[in-house]
Amino acid sequence: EYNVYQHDEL
Amino acid sequence: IVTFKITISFIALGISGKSQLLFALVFTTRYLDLFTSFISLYNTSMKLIYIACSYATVYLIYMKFKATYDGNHDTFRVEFLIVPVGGLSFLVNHDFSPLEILWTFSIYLESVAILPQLFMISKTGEAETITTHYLFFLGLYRALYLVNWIWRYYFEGFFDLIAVVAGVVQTVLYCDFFYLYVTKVLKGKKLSLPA
Repeated sequence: EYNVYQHDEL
Repeated sequence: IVTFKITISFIALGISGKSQLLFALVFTTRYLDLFTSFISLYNTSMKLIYIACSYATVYLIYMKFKATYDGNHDTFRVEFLIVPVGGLSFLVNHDFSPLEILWTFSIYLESVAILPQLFMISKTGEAETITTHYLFFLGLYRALYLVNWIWRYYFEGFFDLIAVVAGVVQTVLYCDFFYLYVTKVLKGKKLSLPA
């Protein structure tokens, strides 16, 4: 499950 | 591209200082996670480059080459963007925490930050070719994310509604410009609008 609070996009 | 353009031409003519200020605000509020999480060396480097370039551009426009900045045509009222975007980021976010609200604010603000620049071009009726290249790649950058998000949804189960909706809005705002870029600039003509 992706942790949405760690934003890995720029 | 825009930092480079002003640096080599020594003039800020045709560039909206307001859009550049908004982008500096966008990158500042979004990349506060530089202090809290590490994704990759590439990710960190790009964040630092974006922040540095946006502030360098603001410095060039409002300080170094202020005399060449066309403020009379840069009349978009940015409070009409910042106030609603600020309100919306408090209402619609993933988590009601300071960092997350600022991240959301930056996402919403980025989607509309180009409006002062587009408004300026519509007022002056023209843009230098290098300015249009800058706008094209700035728009393309988020448009390519749309493809990336479809990919990530299918292969990683990743879906960030806030980023996707804002990304779609942002891309749609560039569509009219994309049309002009393809029909005029790519055919070797200068971008000028009928009076």
